Amino acid sequence: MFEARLNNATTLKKILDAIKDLLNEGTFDCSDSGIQLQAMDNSHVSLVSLTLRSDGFDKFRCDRNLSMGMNLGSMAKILKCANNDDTVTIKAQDNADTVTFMFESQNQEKVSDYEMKLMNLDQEHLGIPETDYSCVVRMPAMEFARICRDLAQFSESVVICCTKEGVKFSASGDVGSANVKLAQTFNVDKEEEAIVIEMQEPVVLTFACRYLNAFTKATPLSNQVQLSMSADVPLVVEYRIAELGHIRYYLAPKIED
Amino acid sequence: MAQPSIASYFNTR
Repeated sequence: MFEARLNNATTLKKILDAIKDLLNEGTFDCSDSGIQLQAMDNSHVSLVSLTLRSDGFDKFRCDRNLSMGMNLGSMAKILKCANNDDTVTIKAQDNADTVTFMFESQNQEKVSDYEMKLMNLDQEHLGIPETDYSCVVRMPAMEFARICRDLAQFSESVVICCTKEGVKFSASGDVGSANVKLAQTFNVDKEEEAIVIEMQEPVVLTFACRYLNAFTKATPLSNQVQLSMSADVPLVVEYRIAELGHIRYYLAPKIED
Repeated sequence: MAQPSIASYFNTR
């Protein structure tokens, strides 16, 4: 028996919004430690890794490890039927071929359940090595989203240059060129407004705007985003989900032809 | 510039 409950459907809706543009389907691996999903996007350019800890749920029970392959478009249709302040419970029997989403209104007067067929997905899992990154940047998630959106107008690629003074995002194309420089902040009142750079070595890397913009769909989940970069290895864009876990996106830098 | 696949950076488990 598997049962996971969140007192508020908003978080689950936001999580789905953060992955459904990149992935058509995904396998949710459930164990007593929580729920994990790892999947490459449809074109195998980026990787999404979602971790939701069991202790972050309002109720969590998983008697036996369970892998549930879900069509994320179908899941989105179902979650649209939940009000933001509904309690959502995900339920499945062991070895079941369906999963049930139950939504309960705050006053308990409306209870709805939606059963969805599970899919057998033959997805390969990638082993992600622990890496010490040359540069780790933490910045407001809204600011990162804004920069990715703005620079995508000028080029398919954005160059991220990180030194201890700051981080610079650049794009150039037919229209001209754009540069956005952010300095590390000191003594900001609010932690979520801080820009913090931990640098071992400076890096200059080029990434596809299209994927960075897809990652920023996770912005509503977190005030801050963390970018981890080293030469010649994939960038990690991480959004923490308060008290529940995190979503990480991996994207390899572009290389010279 | 070329965009490598993410799979080429991580090992298949």
